[in-house]
Amino acid sequence: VTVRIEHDEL
Amino acid sequence: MNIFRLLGDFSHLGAIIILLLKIWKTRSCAGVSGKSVLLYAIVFTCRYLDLFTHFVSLYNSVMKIIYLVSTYFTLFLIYRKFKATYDRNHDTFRIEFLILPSAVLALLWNHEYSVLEILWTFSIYLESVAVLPQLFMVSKTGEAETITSHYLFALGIYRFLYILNWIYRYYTENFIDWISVVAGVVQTVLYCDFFYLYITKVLKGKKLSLPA
Repeated sequence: VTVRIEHDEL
Repeated sequence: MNIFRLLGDFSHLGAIIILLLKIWKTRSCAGVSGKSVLLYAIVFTCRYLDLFTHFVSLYNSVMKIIYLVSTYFTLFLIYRKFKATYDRNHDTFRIEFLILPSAVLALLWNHEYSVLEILWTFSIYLESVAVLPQLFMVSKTGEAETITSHYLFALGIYRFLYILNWIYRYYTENFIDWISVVAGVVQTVLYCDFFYLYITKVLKGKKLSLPA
């Protein structure tokens, strides 16, 4: 599982 | 983008617009918690600072701007334009009890120790409890106007739809953000009691009133 901190949600 | 997220975004937008139109059309903000709206304004401000640093998509930027502008405008209607109708005696929830723990938790549990990231995390935690002043107000007066109930339902169901989106993204993109998931589940759980009343009363044409 990749835990990304790219916030692409609202 | 998937259907759950799109529906979630639009129900969130719907909630904001319902509230704005209700206040605008009736020239009154009776029964509306200005404190909850204030908390949402703080939430959007802290979360959407990335408008200046990080471009996701046109859709994403436009929605962020609409959320921000309409929430600040609602705040203006409650605390300035129609402040004579604001029910401040019933809007007595102490919001520092929500803001301070959210801030402390954001400092303790975050993805990265940077200003923007901590503000983002703070906004996620604060959003999960930001409805409490409004729910507290409903419980204090023992009832809510039907339109206020629709507003609360749209506001609550949005995070539930996001949970479905996170499950979907976990299986299709192998993507998971535990901070959002845990806060989103807490946020949705806080609505359970309200959802029950909404389905059993408001959808059957009755006004939402709490048992004495």
